[in-house]
Amino acid sequence: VNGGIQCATCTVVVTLTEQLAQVHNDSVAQALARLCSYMPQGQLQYACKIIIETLGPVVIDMLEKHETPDVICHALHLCTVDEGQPQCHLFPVPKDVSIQDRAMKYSNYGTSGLAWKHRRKEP
Amino acid sequence: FSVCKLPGIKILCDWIERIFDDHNPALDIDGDNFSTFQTLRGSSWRGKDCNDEQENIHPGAKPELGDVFHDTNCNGIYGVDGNTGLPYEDLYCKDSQPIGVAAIGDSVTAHFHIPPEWLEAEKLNVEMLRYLPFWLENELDWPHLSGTTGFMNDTTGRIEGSTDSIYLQMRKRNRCNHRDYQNLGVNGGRSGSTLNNENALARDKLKDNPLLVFYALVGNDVCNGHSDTLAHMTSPEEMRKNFLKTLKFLDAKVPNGSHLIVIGLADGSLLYDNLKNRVHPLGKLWGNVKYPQFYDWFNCLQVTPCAGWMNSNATIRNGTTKRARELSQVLKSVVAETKGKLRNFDASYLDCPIGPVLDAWKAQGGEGWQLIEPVDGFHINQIAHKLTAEYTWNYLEKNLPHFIGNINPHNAEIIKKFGEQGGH
Repeated sequence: VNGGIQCATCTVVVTLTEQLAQVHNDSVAQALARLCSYMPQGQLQYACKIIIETLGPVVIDMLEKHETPDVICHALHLCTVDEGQPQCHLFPVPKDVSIQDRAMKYSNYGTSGLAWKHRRKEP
Repeated sequence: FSVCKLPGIKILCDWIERIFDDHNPALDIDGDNFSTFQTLRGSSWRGKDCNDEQENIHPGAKPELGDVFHDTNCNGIYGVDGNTGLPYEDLYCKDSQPIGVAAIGDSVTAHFHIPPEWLEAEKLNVEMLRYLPFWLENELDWPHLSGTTGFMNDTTGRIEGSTDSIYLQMRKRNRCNHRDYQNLGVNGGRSGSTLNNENALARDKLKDNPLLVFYALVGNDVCNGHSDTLAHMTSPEEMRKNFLKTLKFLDAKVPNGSHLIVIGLADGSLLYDNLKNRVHPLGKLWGNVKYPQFYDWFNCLQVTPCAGWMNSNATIRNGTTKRARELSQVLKSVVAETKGKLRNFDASYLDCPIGPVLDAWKAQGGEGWQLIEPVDGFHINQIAHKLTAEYTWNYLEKNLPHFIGNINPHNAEIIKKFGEQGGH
């Protein structure tokens, strides 16, 4: 429910990315690239690159705006709030507004659009 | 949106699913359920096959023609002694009562472990993730380091502590037992699903040596991810029914002269008690994720392996412990009831060693959290695996010496002649 293992994985990966950026004094984009470069060569690294190419721009944009991993994974629709279920969060919830409402702010970005925009900027 | 639907990722997802569904060796040419490959239920889990083209050659087999020409049981002992003219197998092993070790169990049996460095940005690097494919191919488990069938120390540098196991002790006691181990631990295994998982046991009643079998389902009959967790636990009646079926299966499967150790369920309330004030590896950098928070998040997503014990609600934790005690009592009663009624093996019940091991650790000045896996906050770690192996072995030596066979007086000669016996 609520995205289950996909949500958990997303939250962990986004948290790690944010922490990597801080530890290495990287930008979020560099931290994502670093995370993929740590993966063993082959299928795993390939998979990592595809995921970053698809979802990375949203993550970069939102982390730069200091959103929490919970909000980012909701914006990516990997975390949800299923009917009758509570809202799940690992980190403190943003003040005055629910995680979903906060994530909604980013819904008009569109994953593929951002990916395209990102590629244009940084070929 | 599903990550597994992305192009290129689907193949990977399908591949992982196949590994997780099939608990027999993926690479096994002769179909004897033993493999020369390490992962994918290969030699990490069962003794390495010394000939993957002949079904009759595998660990635990009774030797053919005294193994004069080939090592048919893969214990590294073969050939003929020039002085006596006798095959070495006859000379060293024939009267030694060789017994293999098999473990039917869950993720504790299989030794589930996620290296904490993978969740700590300060420590994460290429070197740390080098063993990621190996780990995935072993279903996220480290059976080769486990307390029942572990046979080597960690070589990745990722795991603190050395290995000791029942298999290693059995091998030390009788070198003829070399490579005769099978770990049938399956993550999430409970008494019901184990009725299917135990079919992976590779043993021929007539052609193989007897087995010392461990039935160790220490948590999943009371552990599940449901929010109404108490309603989804195995009932004492179901436990009894499932366990009786397992006994029936084993009686039909194992060679005469085998033994069964039935381990009771753990008291998982020790998890929360020992971790409640500690920071989870994910929150180490900022100190902002403590275990109760982590447990509640996992419960909310219903991905927790154990909503009953990994829970900040004491009433639910206590209810889980109560049911675990009831189920252990069922196992104990069935073992007592079936005494003398099983044709091919005798059985003995042992309370889960984790509790006494933790108490002893604390009595020596240790802290409980030092024996718990930091990432999942649920399983026992490498140090605890070693300690539970030592505890169980001492119990067997003291109370059930006939379960473990005699010390082989030829051990030193075997080592001198055959060295590491082909390794693992």
